[in-house]
Amino acid sequence: RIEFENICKTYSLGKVLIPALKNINLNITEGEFVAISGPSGSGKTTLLNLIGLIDKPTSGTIRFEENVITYNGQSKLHRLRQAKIGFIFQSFNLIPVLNAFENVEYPLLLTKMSAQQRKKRVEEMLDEVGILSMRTHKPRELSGGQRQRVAIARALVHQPKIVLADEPSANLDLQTAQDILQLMAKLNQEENVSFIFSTHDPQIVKIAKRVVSIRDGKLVN
Amino acid sequence: RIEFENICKTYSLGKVLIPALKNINLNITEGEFVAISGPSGSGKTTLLNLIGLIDKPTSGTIRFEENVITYNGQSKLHRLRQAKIGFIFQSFNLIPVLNAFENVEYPLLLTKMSAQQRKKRVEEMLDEVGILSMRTHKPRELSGGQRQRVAIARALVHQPKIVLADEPSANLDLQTAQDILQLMAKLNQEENVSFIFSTHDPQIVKIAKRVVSIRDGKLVN
Ligand SMILES: Nc1ncnc2c1ncn2[C@@H]1O[C@H](COP(=O)(O)OP(=O)(O)OP(=O)(O)O)[C@@H](O)[C@H]1O
Ligand SMILES: Nc1ncnc2c1ncn2[C@@H]1O[C@H](COP(=O)(O)OP(=O)(O)OP(=O)(O)O)[C@@H](O)[C@H]1O
Ligand SMILES: [Mg+2]
Ligand SMILES: [Mg+2]
Repeated sequence: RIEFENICKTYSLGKVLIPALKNINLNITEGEFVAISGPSGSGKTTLLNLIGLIDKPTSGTIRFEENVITYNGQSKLHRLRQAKIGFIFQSFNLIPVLNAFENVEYPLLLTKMSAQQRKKRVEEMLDEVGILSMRTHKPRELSGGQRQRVAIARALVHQPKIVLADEPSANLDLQTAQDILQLMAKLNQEENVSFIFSTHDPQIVKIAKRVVSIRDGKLVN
Repeated sequence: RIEFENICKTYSLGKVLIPALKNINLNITEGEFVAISGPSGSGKTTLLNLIGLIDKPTSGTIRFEENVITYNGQSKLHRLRQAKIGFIFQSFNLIPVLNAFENVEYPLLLTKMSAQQRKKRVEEMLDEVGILSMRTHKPRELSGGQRQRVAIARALVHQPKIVLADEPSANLDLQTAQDILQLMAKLNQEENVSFIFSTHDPQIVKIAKRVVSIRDGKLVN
């Protein structure tokens, strides 16, 4: 369960202040399948970064499963993220010197799995998103949609409770996007994984159980 | 006019050969508005890179306005690209240390325009794509869709005859995507600028005058 109370996020560029999020009040419960929809520049990525504990708000309170997040215990926050959250970034953020297999394996290196167990899990995820044959390619040796799928596999590989997906289908053709969405809907229904998407894709908005609309940093009805 | 005769492109990864394009025969005439459509990994980016003279084929012949492209005169090729072609890359390829204004100004630095003329043109383009107020932001201080629009403005700023656009609407909301498409359709109709898009977006495929379908590196009907 995630609670946002009066959350504001303001960026500063030199002397200029940019209020990207204004007074956000939002609750997300376990097992939700939420689409965050809004125009370019409206604050979707900023909101996802706060939910994913990647960034901190300028003011307001965030509660994660009843506990207030304080942002001073960096390692505690880090461990919470690694254990519970999977994040698919809008620009993928793959590690250029690692190939697809190694990029997806990365979150598992901090678990107690053996190399053999990791290999089985990584290959299973790569296969789920249709790029197993590409596992030795580095990101620059992959197509845009293949990189996107490496990012998706990496976000799901350690079986997180919450998956935050920033434009997960932007570079995917219709068929591949539908396959990925079905995989996510299955994880949501069978394993109660919460999914929070930022998206412009009407397909995702349509299959979401709930739609949160944002415009100019504010939630709208 | 661009002619592709028996074009093949094979990547090599260590000892493995990856035939990304197989025997492509394609003619594109002046003033066309072509959508290249196909699944993820089918060869769209590879094809666009060859049309834009950014990469060279493994075999086959490319003719640009009747002249065979030979790929040994690097500076001649470079000048042809700069004069005639605008390219919107799938991952934007913005220069991180330059702000939005400077990124869009970059192609004009090699022209005979004065600083004042460049400023007028750059601000006109930034305004056309709706991000004039963001001109001092660096790429990391912009949203995904705002970065995409910087890439679009940069591709159009020097008034190229041919614009190659790799997924130009992937990170744009519906309204912004439509505005950009209208701008491109206007340049096509009023200035006879050729547009070749690679896209998964059904909106773009719908307004294209011609659709080229690709699957597994081959053109299909
Ligand atoms: N540098 C490279 N080395 C090896 N293989 C490559 C390289 N670049 C691309 N490929 C492979 O060539 C094929 C075609 O890639 P391309 O990027 O043209 O596809 P695409 O149609 O643009 O896909 P998408 O819709 O996902 O962007 C893919 O299977 C890809 O993995
Ligand atoms: N580091 C930063 N510094 C300054 N301004 C920023 C920074 N990051 C984002 N912004 C601004 O904050 C606003 C919200 O950005 P955000 O990335 O959340 O939008 P978005 O809804 O994800 O957009 P898109 O749909 O284009 O991805 C935008 O106007 C953007 O320019
Ligand atoms: Mg975004
Ligand atoms: Mg591509």
